Amino acid sequence: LGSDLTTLGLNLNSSECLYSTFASPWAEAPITREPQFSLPLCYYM
Amino acid sequence: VQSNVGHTVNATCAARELRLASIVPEDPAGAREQVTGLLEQWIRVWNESPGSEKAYAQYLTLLQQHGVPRNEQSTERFVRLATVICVESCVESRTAEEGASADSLGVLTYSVVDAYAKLLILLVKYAIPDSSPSTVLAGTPQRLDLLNRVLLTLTRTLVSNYDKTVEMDNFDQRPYFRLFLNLLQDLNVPDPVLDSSNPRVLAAFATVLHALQPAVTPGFAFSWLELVSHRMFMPNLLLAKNQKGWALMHRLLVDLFVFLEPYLRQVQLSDAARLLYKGALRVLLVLLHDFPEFLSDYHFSFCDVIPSSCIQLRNLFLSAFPRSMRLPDPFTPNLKVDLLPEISQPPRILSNCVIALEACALREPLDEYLLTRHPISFLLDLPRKLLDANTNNDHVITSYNVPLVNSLVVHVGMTAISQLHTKSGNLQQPIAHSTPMDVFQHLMNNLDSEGRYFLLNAIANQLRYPNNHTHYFSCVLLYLFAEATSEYIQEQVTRVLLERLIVHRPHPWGLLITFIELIKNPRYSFWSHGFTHCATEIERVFESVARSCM
Amino acid sequence: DDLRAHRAAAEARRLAALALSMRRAPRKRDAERPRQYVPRNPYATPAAFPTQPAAVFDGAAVFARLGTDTLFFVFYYQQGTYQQYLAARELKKQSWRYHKKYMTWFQRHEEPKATTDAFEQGTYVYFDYETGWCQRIKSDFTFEYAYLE
Repeated sequence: LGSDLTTLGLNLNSSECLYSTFASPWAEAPITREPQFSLPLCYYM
Repeated sequence: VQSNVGHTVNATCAARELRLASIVPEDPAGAREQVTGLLEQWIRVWNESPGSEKAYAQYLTLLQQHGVPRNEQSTERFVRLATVICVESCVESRTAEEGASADSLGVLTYSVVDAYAKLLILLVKYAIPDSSPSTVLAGTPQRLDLLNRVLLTLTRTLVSNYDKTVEMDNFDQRPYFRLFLNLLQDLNVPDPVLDSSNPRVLAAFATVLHALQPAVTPGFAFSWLELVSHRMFMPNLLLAKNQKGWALMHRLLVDLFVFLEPYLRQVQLSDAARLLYKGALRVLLVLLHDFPEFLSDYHFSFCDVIPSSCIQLRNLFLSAFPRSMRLPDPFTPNLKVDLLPEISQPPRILSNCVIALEACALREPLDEYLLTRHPISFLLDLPRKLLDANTNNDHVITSYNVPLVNSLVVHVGMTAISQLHTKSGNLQQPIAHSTPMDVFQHLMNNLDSEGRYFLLNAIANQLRYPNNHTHYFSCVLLYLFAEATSEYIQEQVTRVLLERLIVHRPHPWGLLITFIELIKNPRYSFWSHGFTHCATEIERVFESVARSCM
Repeated sequence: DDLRAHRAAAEARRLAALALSMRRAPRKRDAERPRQYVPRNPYATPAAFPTQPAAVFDGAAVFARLGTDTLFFVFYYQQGTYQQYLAARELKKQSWRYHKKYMTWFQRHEEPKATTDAFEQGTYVYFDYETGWCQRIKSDFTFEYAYLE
């Protein structure tokens, strides 16, 4: 009968995209919104 | 060939190709020591003057003196040896995890791998000869070529190391995972150097991940799925302009299900296969939520690689519908489906639906028959043509070529819909006594139970969101029920619908609509059939489904 | 029989490799970038001193309320972190511009005397992070756009 997919740790009713906080296929919960950021190489002293 | 066997054959060929390519000529004496020295120098530069473009430029000049990246062979040798050295160093850095169990893998330190990844980034972005920052975009084709060469060398190095160590349970996927993840993250951020070619950067990674698909390196499968679904990769691939990345993501998803297929079909999942499947479900839920059009446009080829026993998994794909669409509640009393505007619109299908028909040279005679109703021998012989000893690991899965059945059903349906449009401009025309319906009815009455099951499955796979395929195939299914020559066939039609309804959600909209019509419309006198009362638990199932439908 | 035995052995190897992959599946820490600037020789501070930035510094809003001195501190002493990224972003909002060659932030002190496609010339304020840790005036400075981050 399959499984209850709402228990896989994803907020399926979210009005926001899930992918930006998708931690990994093994994670039981999304990541806290870890910011996507990149620092140009020239910022590294 | 869209069949599982086809995909598996592709995977095996890919594996063999990759392994053959991993055989490299002997390195000159001292090559490893030389690369070790260069790496040590880089790590000093990286640690002592991070961000100093002057120090970076000096180091790249030093690399150029060693033929990197100008000379292909020197570059391949440098990247291969540097990768081996960094991975070894990372694995040796393993420290025991406090309080972990004996067979825990320990904790790895990635400072060397991270520094090495930065070097590869620098190489790809800035090491193209005669390209100063001002002509930075001029070097893009060379950059992409260098990126592909670097990624290919990393892949071959992984496979070579994999083949040597996996049998002794020694292969540790994590350093390679970290390396690819660093490259993925750094090369997919908005950047003036590579951003203009971002789809091609993504394509380079998609090619690598296809080469490392689970069927080729099962020992890398868990890292592979994490990289494929990573938020810096999968969304970028699916959001790339003009959906350029969709075909690449489709191929990767097919790679995953081709690998899982034998385990899912046998329903004997090892712990690892079960966990991988659970991870796949999470990825699919993200796709269903954020990119439903991707799943729905490729539903046909995904159904080809999903075993017919994986009902909920298949429902997941079939439940996807365009986000712009608002589905009417299927349980709305007296819902007039045939008045919905969407049902005259064809669904977008990106899969090639006729590839299996063409592979079996059936498309032309079928088109000929659909057009002229001749020769009758074609129809009489059709059930036999759908047979095909489809074996895997030498036990026969089924005697039918399921992808061929799927392809036939969709092609006949699409022909029928265009014929109806030609005649009357809409689908309201009766679908009975038409050549396509002849084909469906002949198959219903002349296939054995197994063949009829695959036929009904292929039809039920088209019951999705409101569109003219859903509408047509819903009518076909109900018509086949009404015109069935035996109650047993009616029971089988019901069974195919019911098994899709009793599994956990999601349930495709068209499936619900069809079942509600079947149990409500007196024309089918559904409840009068013996099989609805054949056993108390069956009666209970029907009533519970009926209640939820009402 | 040989073929069957060969296939069974291949299947067993596949499953064993998959099980190995599961045991060594990447964990959170295998995918995380070092979020904090990890000092090589950490100063032994009393336990009361926080070793991680408070969560409030994960949001851009608080950076709008910090003084420039603090923004420069975060930029130069919290390298590679999200806070450095936020500090740089706030400095740009306040019309500071980062010079890649001098690794220094400049701000126009007045309208440039000369502006071409390749550079602008004039009097600037810059933050001297190396010697004085203070803002200084630099007149007749040429800011080449090739070095503008």
